[in-house]
Amino acid sequence: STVVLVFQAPTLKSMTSTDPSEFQFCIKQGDRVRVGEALGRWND
Amino acid sequence: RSFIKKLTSTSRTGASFTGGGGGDSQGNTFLISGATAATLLMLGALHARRIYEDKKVEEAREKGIEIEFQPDVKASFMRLLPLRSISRIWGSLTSVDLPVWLRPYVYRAWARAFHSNLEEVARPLDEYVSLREFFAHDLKEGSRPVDPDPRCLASPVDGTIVRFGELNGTGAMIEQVKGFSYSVYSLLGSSSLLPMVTEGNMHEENSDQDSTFRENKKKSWWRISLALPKVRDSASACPMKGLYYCVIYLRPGDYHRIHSPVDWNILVRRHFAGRLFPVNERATRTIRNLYIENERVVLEGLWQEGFMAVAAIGATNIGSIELFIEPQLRTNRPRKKLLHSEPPEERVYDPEGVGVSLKKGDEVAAFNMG
Repeated sequence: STVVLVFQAPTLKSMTSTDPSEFQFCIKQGDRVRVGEALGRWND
Repeated sequence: RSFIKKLTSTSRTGASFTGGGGGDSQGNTFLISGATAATLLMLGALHARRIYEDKKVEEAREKGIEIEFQPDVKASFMRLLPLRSISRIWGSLTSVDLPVWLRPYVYRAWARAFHSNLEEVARPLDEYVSLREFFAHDLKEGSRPVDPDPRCLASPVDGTIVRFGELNGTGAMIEQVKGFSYSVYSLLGSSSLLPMVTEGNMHEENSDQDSTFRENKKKSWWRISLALPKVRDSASACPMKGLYYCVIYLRPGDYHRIHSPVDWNILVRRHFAGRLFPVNERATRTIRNLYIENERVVLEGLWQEGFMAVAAIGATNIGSIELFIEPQLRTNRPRKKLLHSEPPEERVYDPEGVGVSLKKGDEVAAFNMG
């Protein structure tokens, strides 16, 4: 079985930045994750 | 047929001349043993080849080489199999009540084969009456601490990260495997509340710099989505900036319950009664449209940052999805129509209110065998 998450997350207000988003995944392809562990974070 | 006729006539002849215990019947025994041995040999060779190929894939991945989409004959053959019936039979077999003395042996064997951690299981093993019940077991209190950071998105399941990234570009495509992608609309449904903008409005959307404006836009998107869910042209639309996806695969030995990734309100549930292909690593690189053809339940709603959707996709062995927020929902039902492209069955939770509210870490659903 598989679960797919699709979600909206915070983005930077300034478009001059090279990184278009404030949200960052903290995982890699092939990583094992468990319920409750962070998939990504963002700055306030 | 001629082979069987010949075999039968030879057997009769042998029986009439030798009284059924002569040299010919002995010859038939050898013939059948030979056929059985050949079949076993062939199955063994196929299995060895598969192990070899999987090892090659694993080695390539370790070297950083990404495996491309490679449809094969076996994948085409899968389409001919009655996978739904197989799944339902598997479900019936695993629902059989086991004798109390046998339960720990069966569940330990399962755990050993699929690397499950029995120390986390909430109840003593002999209290799970069947393998199916054991498979969907709950966990001991505190086994899965939820990240307390309010600015993090938690994993809803135990599993392996298959793909993740940001949705952008026309059609909002998710990569199944290198060389093959599918539209997020095909996954979530054409009436999805996914926030999209038409290409003409992209500049306006990209120049969104003010947070107040962003909040207002979010609200107006929501009003438009609810009022006119099917008016938008998804083919020429692009996803709004800041839309992400993450695909997580659950192995047979993993804990199979789905939890809430954030605090959110579930507004819509969609059930797609599709096929039930396997969804393992091999299937993702050989079966086209795997996730959008398989049976699945999609939950859509809102959280503090906007849109949120969780799609639970079934497979041959784990074909049914149980929703704790809607226990009456039944999935993996016998198919009445031959067509696999039926529209999804949709339910809006509390259309006048805020839907079903869930906290981060709350149990939402479970995958069941068969």
